[in-house]
Amino acid sequence: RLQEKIKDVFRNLSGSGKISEKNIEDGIREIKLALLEADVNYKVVKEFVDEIKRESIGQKVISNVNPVDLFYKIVYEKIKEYLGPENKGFDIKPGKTNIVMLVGLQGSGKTTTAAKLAYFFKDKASPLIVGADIYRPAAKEQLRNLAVSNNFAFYTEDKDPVTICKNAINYAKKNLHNLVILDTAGRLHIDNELMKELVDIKKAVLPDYIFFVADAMVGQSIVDVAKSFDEHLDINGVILTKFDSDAKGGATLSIKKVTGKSISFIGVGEKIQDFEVFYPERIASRLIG
Amino acid sequence: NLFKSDITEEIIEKIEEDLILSDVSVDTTLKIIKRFREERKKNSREPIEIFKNIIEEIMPDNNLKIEKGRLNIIFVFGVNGVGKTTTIAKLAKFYKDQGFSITLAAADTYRSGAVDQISVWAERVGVHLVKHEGKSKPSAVIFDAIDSAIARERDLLIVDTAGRLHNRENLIQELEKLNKILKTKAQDAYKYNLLVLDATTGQNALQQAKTFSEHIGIDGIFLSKIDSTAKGGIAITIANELKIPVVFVGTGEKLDDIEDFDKKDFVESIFE
Ligand SMILES: Nc1nc2c(ncn2[C@@H]2O[C@H](COP(=O)(O)OP(=O)(O)OP(=O)(O)O)[C@@H](O)[C@H]2O)c(=O)[nH]1
Ligand SMILES: Nc1nc2c(ncn2[C@@H]2O[C@H](COP(=O)(O)OP(=O)(O)OP(=O)(O)O)[C@@H](O)[C@H]2O)c(=O)[nH]1
Ligand SMILES: [Mg+2]
Ligand SMILES: [Mg+2]
Repeated sequence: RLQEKIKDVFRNLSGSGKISEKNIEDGIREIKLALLEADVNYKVVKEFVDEIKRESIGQKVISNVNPVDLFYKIVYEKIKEYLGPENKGFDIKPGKTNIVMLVGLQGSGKTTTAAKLAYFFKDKASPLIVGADIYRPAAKEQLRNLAVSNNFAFYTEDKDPVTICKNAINYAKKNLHNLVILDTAGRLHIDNELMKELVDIKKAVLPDYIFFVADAMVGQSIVDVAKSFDEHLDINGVILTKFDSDAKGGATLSIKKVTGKSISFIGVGEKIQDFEVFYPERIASRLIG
Repeated sequence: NLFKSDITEEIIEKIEEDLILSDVSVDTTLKIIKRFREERKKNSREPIEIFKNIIEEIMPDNNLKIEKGRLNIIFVFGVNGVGKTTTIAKLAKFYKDQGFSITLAAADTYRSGAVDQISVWAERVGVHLVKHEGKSKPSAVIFDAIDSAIARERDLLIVDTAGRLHNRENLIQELEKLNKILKTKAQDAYKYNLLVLDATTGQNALQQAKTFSEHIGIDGIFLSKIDSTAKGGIAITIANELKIPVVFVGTGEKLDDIEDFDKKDFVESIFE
């Protein structure tokens, strides 16, 4: 396991020695392998280990400090640095209609998350869930069922997504819902027409919060996907779903590093309560044990 | 000759990066590079051609034998959101166009809107769907679907199941039970266990494949969403470690967005 491998690397480093380029090389390699196996993006890993190397070399190994712990601490701190400070997430602002928009690739968990968000804020707000996916068979039914079985108001109509969202905001105001959650259809970041549709929705309703919803099991390509969604929409935060899988979730590091946007929430199951605020420390230990 | 070996090292580094960025595991990438170095000694072909050959050899051949004149059952499973239900619609159209008589089983009785979703697809393709209204169990739907397919002398029964994470023991046990029902109740049928894998998935795909393989066995893989920018290198890792073939790929959200898996095309796309 990683901790034992790092121990072996520093076995020969005695007290009052320094961490040198030579003995760090193997430790760096082990970290590199662990991060790649955790799906952290290749280019992000390269940057990460270069910085670890620079910060570790020349560090004095004081006689009562275990070099393994020292190296580990540097790595741990670097992961926390890459993930950014704890994210306050999103808060309901009083006296206005708070509008949240969910976007992402096909099957990432947006529709389920729409219901979870409503549930998460049910005591702080009166949610209106909006079905703006007009493409996927029975997408509106899926969301309507989730809304109805959890006693949430639901809005949709037989129009295009921009119109649905605009009318939903008016409906919310009339019916005193101060939190509107817009569920959109899954799409590829390279589908120009569908990306434009998201931009049109944004322009029409000016959401307070746009969340990029991503699957925690996603691989190397998520960096390009996240960048593209961010460039088109200037997203406010990220929601990582299926965190209850045994995926190490390296996407968290890559997405944050490349877009600067933080993970606000994680989905930890299929039920409406399976939703939590994200804390960076959880990923650090998951990534490197 | 020294100059030539320098070029080769550069090429190896570039290939290593390509493979990792394609979601091939570090382990499989290193194995491929090791094979390349051995091949390179006795083979003066272009390095990239040697790499392509090595990878093509890793990927097993198509083993799917759907034939008329008997009941064929495709049992479809995989983790949440990978494209199982949409894939079943595509498979139904694919085989209907070849003259197969088909029944679909709506055995995802759990997720909101799941039965509605497959109902829309069944209607669009024009195939019979066995489903239960209201609360029901997957085993009950499968029982009825097998009876129905046999009574109507169908050539093909495709079974949809709920998405499930491989680390959810109770859900895997449920899948084992459904697999057993299919084996025992339709003993004379040709049964094919099809894992649907999302091409955008990272290294977790190997764990998914290992778990499903250990518990119910996987005959082949449907690699969905290769129209995304992900390369689907997970298929190479799984081929290398578990010897399971990819038989189809999903290239979009419409009924015709399905293609037979072509090793050459796949390997070409990894390196473009
Ligand atoms: N285990 C687990 N499953 C989840 C989680 N979030 C969503 N799912 C499941 O993932 C699958 C896909 O969820 P959807 O909400 O339909 O995904 P979507 O992004 O709306 O899909 P499209 O609209 O087709 O793009 C469903 O089976 C959900 O139950 C999660 O946090 N954990
Ligand atoms: N781009 C693309 N999208 C796909 C492909 N296959 C399926 N999808 C989309 O992926 C999303 C999820 O598809 P589903 O068929 O509902 O997936 P599923 O595995 O049945 O999901 P659960 O039953 O909830 O586990 C839908 O938006 C599909 O349109 C594909 O090959 N390419
Ligand atoms: Mg949806
Ligand atoms: Mg499904």
